[in-house]
Amino acid sequence: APPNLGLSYRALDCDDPESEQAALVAMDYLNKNLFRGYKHTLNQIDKVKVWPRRPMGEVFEMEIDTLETTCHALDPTPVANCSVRSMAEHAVEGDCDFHVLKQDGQFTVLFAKCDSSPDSAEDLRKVCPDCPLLAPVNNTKVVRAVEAALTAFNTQSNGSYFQLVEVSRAQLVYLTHTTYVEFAIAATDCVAKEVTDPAKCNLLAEKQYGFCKGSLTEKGPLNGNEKVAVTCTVFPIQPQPDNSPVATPPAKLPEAPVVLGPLLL
Amino acid sequence: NVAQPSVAVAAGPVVHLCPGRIRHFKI
Repeated sequence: APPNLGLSYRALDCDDPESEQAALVAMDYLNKNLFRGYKHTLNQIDKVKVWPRRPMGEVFEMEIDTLETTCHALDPTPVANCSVRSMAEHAVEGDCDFHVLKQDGQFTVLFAKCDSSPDSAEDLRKVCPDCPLLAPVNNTKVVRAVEAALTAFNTQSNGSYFQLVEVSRAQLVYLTHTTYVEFAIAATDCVAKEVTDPAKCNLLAEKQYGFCKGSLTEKGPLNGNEKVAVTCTVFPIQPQPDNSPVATPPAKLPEAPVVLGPLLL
Repeated sequence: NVAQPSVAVAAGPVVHLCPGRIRHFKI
């Protein structure tokens, strides 16, 4: 139920500094609580209603449009340093509802609900006729490309064996028979070169994540054999002080529903 | 405008600018 039934709300300009301040706190909260997909950045404040709250404070009821960045949700890079996914890369938009409490000059997020959706194929075609569309992450070519890229990474690795956390995005380029994938990985307690049965490897207690971009080019009439390319960035282990306000990814990330563009919070 | 007597009612219609500005691009 909306807060404080019976009292009227104060309308506020969406570009008012107070609206912007509340929106930035909401975005910071969102990105701190996202563990799959990509960080999001504020694109537009759609609506703001400011409800009085008994006994004190006000609740900002906000609708915010966001855009996906190119930084994975588990990447420690500050979102201000992350590029916004361009339309030609098949942009993904977030639609968020937030309730943000303002009390004693401090903003605190009370409620957040976001959904993300990729740009339409038609709009992408208008911007870039030849750019590849996002592909479903459970597409067989995508699954195959992720397996091949992760195997190639672990084969080259002198350290821990990394296992797959999630497939974040994928695109198929039919012209060159190439599948491009981006996926998140996590270090396990196995040594990559000694792994015989990956099922026996367990995630490290102190989580160490990484993010990979890979491609698999199938053998075709022009080239004799399959070609795999992969580059991974392994993130430093995030020291988590006990009272850290930052949410830590759950031990076992919940299975994301297989949809285009992972669902946000 | 229907408002509680204690709430000051703006003299004329106050235009609220929403949605706000687009910071990157609209899809």
